[in-house]
Amino acid sequence: REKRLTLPPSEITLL
Amino acid sequence: PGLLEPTSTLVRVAKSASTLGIAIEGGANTRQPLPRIVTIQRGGSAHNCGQLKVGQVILEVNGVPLRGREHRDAAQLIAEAFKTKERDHVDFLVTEFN
Repeated sequence: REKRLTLPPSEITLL
Repeated sequence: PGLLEPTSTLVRVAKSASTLGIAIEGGANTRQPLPRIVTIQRGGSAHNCGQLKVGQVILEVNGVPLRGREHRDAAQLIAEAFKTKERDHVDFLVTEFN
């Protein structure tokens, strides 16, 4: 869970 | 596919407009490991279909699992599924469960 918190946010792509 | 996801739903989106009209965020190695629908644009094929909703997580596209795919890879897979002339629809396996 700690590792999860360090993950970066994602970019957003319009499709 | 999908049998281990009891809350998953298969949604077939007909290519009824020139765009699919969804925005997604997430992918492997991000806080949102599977792509999540964040916007549905009015007038797009997804909006016309009426079954996709903001907040749903996309598990599979045309039977191809998205787990483990990074954002750009997942986005490209969806874009190609919409672009190909082999099918007049795109099948999404989605879940409300995040």
